[in-house]
Amino acid sequence: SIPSATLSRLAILYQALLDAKTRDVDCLSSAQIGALTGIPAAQVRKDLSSFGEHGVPGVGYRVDDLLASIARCLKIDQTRRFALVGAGRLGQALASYTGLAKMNFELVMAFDNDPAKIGKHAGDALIEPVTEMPARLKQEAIKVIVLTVPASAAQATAEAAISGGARWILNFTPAILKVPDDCIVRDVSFTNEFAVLAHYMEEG
Amino acid sequence: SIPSATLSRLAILYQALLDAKTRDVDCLSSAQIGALTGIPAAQVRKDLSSFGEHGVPGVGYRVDDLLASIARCLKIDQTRRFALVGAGRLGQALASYTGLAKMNFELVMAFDNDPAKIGKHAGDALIEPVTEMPARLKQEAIKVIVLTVPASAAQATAEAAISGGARWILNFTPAILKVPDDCIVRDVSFTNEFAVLAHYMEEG
Ligand SMILES: NC(=O)c1ccc[n+]([C@@H]2O[C@H](COP(=O)([O-])OP(=O)(O)OC[C@H]3O[C@@H](n4cnc5c(N)ncnc54)[C@H](O)[C@@H]3O)[C@@H](O)[C@H]2O)c1
Ligand SMILES: NC(=O)c1ccc[n+]([C@@H]2O[C@H](COP(=O)([O-])OP(=O)(O)OC[C@H]3O[C@@H](n4cnc5c(N)ncnc54)[C@H](O)[C@@H]3O)[C@@H](O)[C@H]2O)c1
Repeated sequence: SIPSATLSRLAILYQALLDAKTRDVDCLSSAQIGALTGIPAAQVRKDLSSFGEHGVPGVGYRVDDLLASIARCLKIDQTRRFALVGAGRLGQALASYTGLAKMNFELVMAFDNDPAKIGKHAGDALIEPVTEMPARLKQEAIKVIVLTVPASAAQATAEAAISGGARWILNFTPAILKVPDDCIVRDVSFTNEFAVLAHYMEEG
Repeated sequence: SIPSATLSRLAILYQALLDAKTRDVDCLSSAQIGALTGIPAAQVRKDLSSFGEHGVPGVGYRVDDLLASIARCLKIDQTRRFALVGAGRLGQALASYTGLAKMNFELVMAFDNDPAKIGKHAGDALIEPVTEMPARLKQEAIKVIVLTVPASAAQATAEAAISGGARWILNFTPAILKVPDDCIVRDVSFTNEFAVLAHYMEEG
């Protein structure tokens, strides 16, 4: 399998290529892709060859071919329907983010326990009571949830979603979730970005 | 220098060790650290030895020692003061996130161009008019900004911040920023997390 650091770079490439396509660009060299993404050209060539894409000398890579093969590699060529659990500040920001649709992730439902939010919308999804979540996930066969509840509610909410059939959890909370072996949790933390940034700052 | 994937793992280790310290845990083995973070024990040992930390056989690693050396390595042993530019949904979620203070990032000021938000707060920071930003950044010698404005406003806002002395930009917008050579931009995209998640989902 491909290491997650490579996958993460491929996702960045994919967004830059989508951008280029909207500007009617047909071909790009690895140097041009590097300039668009901030990824060194040699790393671009290495990543693309890891799934069989080699540019043509003097011409570069065809944008359409790269988009199709990266989408297959990242498995974003099929729509992934997901539910948002916790429609607060972060949940709302994610629900309205245009980048998700580009990656073929489709927000189909949202849940919260705050009566003031239920019946409103997060992006295009209606916010439903979290008590309905297990039955609703089953009804729509949703396997992916994005967890943006407070840390104190994270474990119980994840368990409720798993009882409704969820198997993939993108966990934005700082809680470390304990889930059965057939579930996959991916923890997201922007604070890692801060830490990485801090490291590269020169002394003092 | 240490690759950013290793730094990112060290940041995850750091948060798990802080957690353990609040539970009065003195020592942890690489296997226990692995169970807490989801990082394989062998990778934990490799990462820690890359900056000279070796556990004691049968005892493991001392939590306090690891916290101090990871903080030095990540350069989070000194407080980094930053400004938030764009106090919308995402900006507010970041401003209120307790994880930032743990990484020694201190939000000191916030800016927006929406009159309804100016004078309110994002976390503990007062939201000020973005027109004041260059002068205010200079006055407080702020070098780090977190950019959470709409993509259409990103480039101009980044340039205004740079004119005020900002040199480090954590860019949450999908815009690709063009900045002078002495500035560092780190692009953050949760959509990469979705793409990595999609790749690991089994077929169909
Ligand atoms: N990963 C990171 O770096 C990062 C950054 C910012 C925020 N966060 C985390 O994301 C989460 C959300 O942050 P936020 O700023 O959006 O908080 P918020 O308080 O604005 O949103 C939380 C939402 O969850 C709802 N909720 C509470 N308990 C619930 C339950 N049992 N079931 C369903 N919904 C419930 C609340 O009504 C609210 O709408 C927090 O856990 C926070 O720590 C993480
Ligand atoms: N990286 C990701 O994966 C990801 C996820 C979600 C959102 N985003 C991005 O984060 C950004 C913010 O998203 P959001 O949901 O918080 O949007 P939002 O509309 O809620 O917030 C944007 C804020 O910026 C302010 N603003 C607009 N123009 C400004 C200017 N010129 N100067 C100062 N402030 C200005 C607005 O008044 C608003 O408060 C967007 O660019 C969005 O695409 C990225």
